[in-house]
Amino acid sequence: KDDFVGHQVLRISAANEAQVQKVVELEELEHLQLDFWRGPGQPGSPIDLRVPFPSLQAVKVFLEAHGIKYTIMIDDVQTLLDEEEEQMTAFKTR
Amino acid sequence: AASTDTFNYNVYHNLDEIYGFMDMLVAEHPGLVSKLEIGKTYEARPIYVLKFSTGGNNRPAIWIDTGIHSREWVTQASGIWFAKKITQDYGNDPGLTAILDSMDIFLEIVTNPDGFVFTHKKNRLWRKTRSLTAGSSCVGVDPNRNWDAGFGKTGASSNPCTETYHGKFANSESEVKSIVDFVKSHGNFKAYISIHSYSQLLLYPYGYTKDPAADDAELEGLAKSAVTALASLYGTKYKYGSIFKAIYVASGSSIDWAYNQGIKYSFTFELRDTGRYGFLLPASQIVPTAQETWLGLQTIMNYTRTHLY
Repeated sequence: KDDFVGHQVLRISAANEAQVQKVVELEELEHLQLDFWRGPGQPGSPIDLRVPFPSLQAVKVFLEAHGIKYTIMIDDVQTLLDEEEEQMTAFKTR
Repeated sequence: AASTDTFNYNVYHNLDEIYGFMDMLVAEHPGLVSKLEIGKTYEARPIYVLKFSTGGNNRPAIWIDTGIHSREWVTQASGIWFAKKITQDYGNDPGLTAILDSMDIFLEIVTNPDGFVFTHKKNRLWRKTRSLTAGSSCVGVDPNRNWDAGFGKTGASSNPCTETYHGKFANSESEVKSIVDFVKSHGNFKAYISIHSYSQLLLYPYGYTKDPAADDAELEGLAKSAVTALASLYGTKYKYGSIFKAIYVASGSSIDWAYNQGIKYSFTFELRDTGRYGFLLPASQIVPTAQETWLGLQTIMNYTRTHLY
């Protein structure tokens, strides 16, 4: 199974169309392996982005450099996946 | 599980367990539930639809699908709960009984089986189908960009390596074409509801154009009623609107195709949550999510029954 240790999900708040376009630019950078959980839409509507650990620094620098606000929605994706897996395994064991 | 009464609705299940549940439900309610195979996936898995019918011939019908995006696990889990709920409520709940006394309900619980198996075995966050694209090392097509409605326009990607890749041509995915052929051959669907997660939205056409649908005002009014009913249980707040207005331009979507087929009451639900767990919603929230969504579904189904066209 693929693991997502260190992957974070960022909640990005693009304040205007220009900032939305900046985030759209990120989408084109395939080497970052970004996964939009909620894609760029109207300014003000949240954009949720899963960022692999190796790309985290670059993405955060990019957002901060363009004054685009973000929060960390999920600190480590693998932690949630492990909890989900444990729950399913416990059920099967029972 | 020995029966659908002892089946555990509070945990996530894999494909075999869900298909096993479907067989149990059919065996327990042979006069109400039947299982149809409408096609095969790219990897040759059967695609099953549950039909809930109390008789008649080609009655006006309601389509509900869950799990077209495989990682949205709370939707398939909710679909299981809906199936059980229908069998429990028929004969007991006047609203649902009235619907099934004059209409049929078709429910496809695992609409992207290949992708769903892949989320269990390899990549929990897989969204697309598992078809191979000639000339590309990337796998899969976004099954909700592959429908013949604004296909290939803005709001989908032509790059096979992206999550919103629309595929080489409309209905290229057998998971999509199976539904298209089934709905067209049935010819009497009056409502089409596709269930996704997440972000707590109730959406209606269009996504591929900002032009409002001909029935925009009616769809908006019905969406408002549905989200009000949904919120009445746990206070879960939904927004509603056309795909284009509420979120972004999205082409090739199932409900745009359904609406253009003349199925007026076409909606997409985006279930919980708004941004704490995303696709990784804890299993403890499956049943509450299904319960509240059912109230929204019932609003749409009741309205459809009393506003046949």
